[in-house]
Amino acid sequence: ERSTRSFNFGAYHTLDTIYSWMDTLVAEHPNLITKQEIGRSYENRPMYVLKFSTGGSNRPAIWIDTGIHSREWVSPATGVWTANKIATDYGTDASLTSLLNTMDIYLLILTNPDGYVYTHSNDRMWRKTRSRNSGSICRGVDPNRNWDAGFGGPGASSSPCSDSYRGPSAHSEIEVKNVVDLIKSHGNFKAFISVHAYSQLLMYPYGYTCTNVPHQAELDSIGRAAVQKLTSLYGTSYKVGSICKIIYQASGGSIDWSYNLGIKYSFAFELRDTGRYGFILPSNQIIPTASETWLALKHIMEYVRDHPY
Amino acid sequence: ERIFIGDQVIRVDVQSEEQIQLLQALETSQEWELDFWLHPVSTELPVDIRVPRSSLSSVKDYLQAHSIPFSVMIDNLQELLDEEKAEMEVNRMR
Repeated sequence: ERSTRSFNFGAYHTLDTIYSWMDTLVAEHPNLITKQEIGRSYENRPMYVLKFSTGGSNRPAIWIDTGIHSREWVSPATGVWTANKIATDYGTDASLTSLLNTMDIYLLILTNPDGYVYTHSNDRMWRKTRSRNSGSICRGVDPNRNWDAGFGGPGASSSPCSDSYRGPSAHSEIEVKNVVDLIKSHGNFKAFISVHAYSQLLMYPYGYTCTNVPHQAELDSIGRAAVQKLTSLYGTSYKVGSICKIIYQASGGSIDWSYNLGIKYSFAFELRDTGRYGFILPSNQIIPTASETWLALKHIMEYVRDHPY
Repeated sequence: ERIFIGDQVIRVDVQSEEQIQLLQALETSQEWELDFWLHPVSTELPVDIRVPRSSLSSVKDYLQAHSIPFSVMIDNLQELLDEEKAEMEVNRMR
């Protein structure tokens, strides 16, 4: 007999364990959560999105993805904790309850399942997908350089051996295309949030150009307020800004694509690091990381709920 | 499995544009098989580089030769990964 109460949220887990836990979560909250397969990965693993919905038809929705870069383990670990948080707070947290009474949340915890498995079995430092590249011995594409947003521009590599290889064409990676197809076919997403690790940043578009987006002031204001809440828990300091201005110019990124598609509230998180571990953040920091991130996520989601467009 | 025995992650707190350019030159070179965890882009953000054991002395010589200050963030990556793996195993058994 299994229960989400016996699941250790303060530990890193394999893909199989996370997928199995998803079934448990769905079984415990059948009126709130469904697990949808949105397609298969390059190596034919299913990609599951958890849909949190209290009913209605094609309600406005919020997209959250974690784990697009395989070695950033704290990202999907935060996704797991967040899914459980949404499930357990619905009905008790008035704000989240009101949000879910008008909107749906889609959470893709393992956006790059092949890469994630590979980090458990072969190379803990693997970042990309596992697709084969024609004419090269090097495998994989950086799935956050593969979106149709300034694709092929500065800040992405054309070399298959690079960790930031953009791929042969936009949406060439099946993992990216599966998400693109879902978002487009749904047509009513109002926010798109992608969760990475580690630099302690909250970013908004653009990455492929250093030009300001039309909603720069609003996104910046939302980001700063969200980070203020995040910081209030443990004092973790974050920077806020456009990808291009606070990290570097990077083309083909997911939130640039979502913003250009018309999803105004597009953000990317770089979760915390203690300055000592990088991608090997100790598991005892998963829950603190997820807890502080939740405050920022919740702020963004509440803002989206209160500012329909 | 890939083994990271003796690999270090070094952190560079970049102090000038010139240092950024020198690190960017390192980034494009494939000779030392460096893995940039955080890229050289600004003096406001640190640069973290995973350096294979075989390249450690060359990289450190390069940084010292150009007066680029650095510290060792992770002394032996494999030790951390072994701890991580052992912890996962214990958790799985539990």
